[in-house]
Amino acid sequence: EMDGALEEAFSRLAESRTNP
Amino acid sequence: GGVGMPSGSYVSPKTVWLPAMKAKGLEISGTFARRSGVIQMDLSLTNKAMSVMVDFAIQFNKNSFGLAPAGPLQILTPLSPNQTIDVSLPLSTVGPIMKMEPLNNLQFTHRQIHVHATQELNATFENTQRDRGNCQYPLSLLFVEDGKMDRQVFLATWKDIPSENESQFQIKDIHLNSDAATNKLQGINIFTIAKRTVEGQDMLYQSVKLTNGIWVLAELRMQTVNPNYMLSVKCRAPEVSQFVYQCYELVLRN
Repeated sequence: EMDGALEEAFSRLAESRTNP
Repeated sequence: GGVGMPSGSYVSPKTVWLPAMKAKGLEISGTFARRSGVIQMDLSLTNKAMSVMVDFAIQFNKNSFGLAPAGPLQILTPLSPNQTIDVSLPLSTVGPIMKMEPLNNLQFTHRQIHVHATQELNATFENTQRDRGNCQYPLSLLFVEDGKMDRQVFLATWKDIPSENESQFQIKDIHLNSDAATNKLQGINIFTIAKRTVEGQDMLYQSVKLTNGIWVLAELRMQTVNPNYMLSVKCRAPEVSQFVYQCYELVLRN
């Protein structure tokens, strides 16, 4: 569950960097 | 890398740090390497004088990261005219610290004894020569093997470091895919923590830890259709960022 949340957090970071 | 080196660890060719003209005939050239966690200064000493040289020694001035020789120069034989000797000097990072400009600058003092023979007197005499040299080292010398940051800590640290501390660099004309780049960078202890693909761009999140405990976080962005990478570096000590960028350039191009 924790791993899933971390994976999701990295995806959000990458998204936010591409589309600020 | 050369023979016997772990793959991915690039070592720059030696350059002249002390020309013979400035050191009464002794030419010193060198480069740096980090091999399995050991920092080494690889030196070539060439005798371009008429006299034999003996009793070599080297000292470092204070420098930004406390680099210092971990032992004496192991040159046990005299250096004859026209002779070159190669030696590796292991370095520690516990020497005295003073911030240098540029940050990666290293000044050293070298001493050797010239032995002169006089045919008239059928005797020899010695004189000691001291010379000051200067060189710069790649910051990757200081990238430690346990520099892979915990993923959760990475996310929190990335958020925590203010955007004023972020520097961006373009790395032009690199024809490597993200896996090849990841492998090359890992060879100098730049570790990839996460990879995401967004709108055709691969984004690598990476961490580096310096010998003095400073952490550097990076985002490397690459597109399959564009050979130019974009590197963003975040660090609480932003003055190191451009030197980290230089290491990316060096390793990705070699």
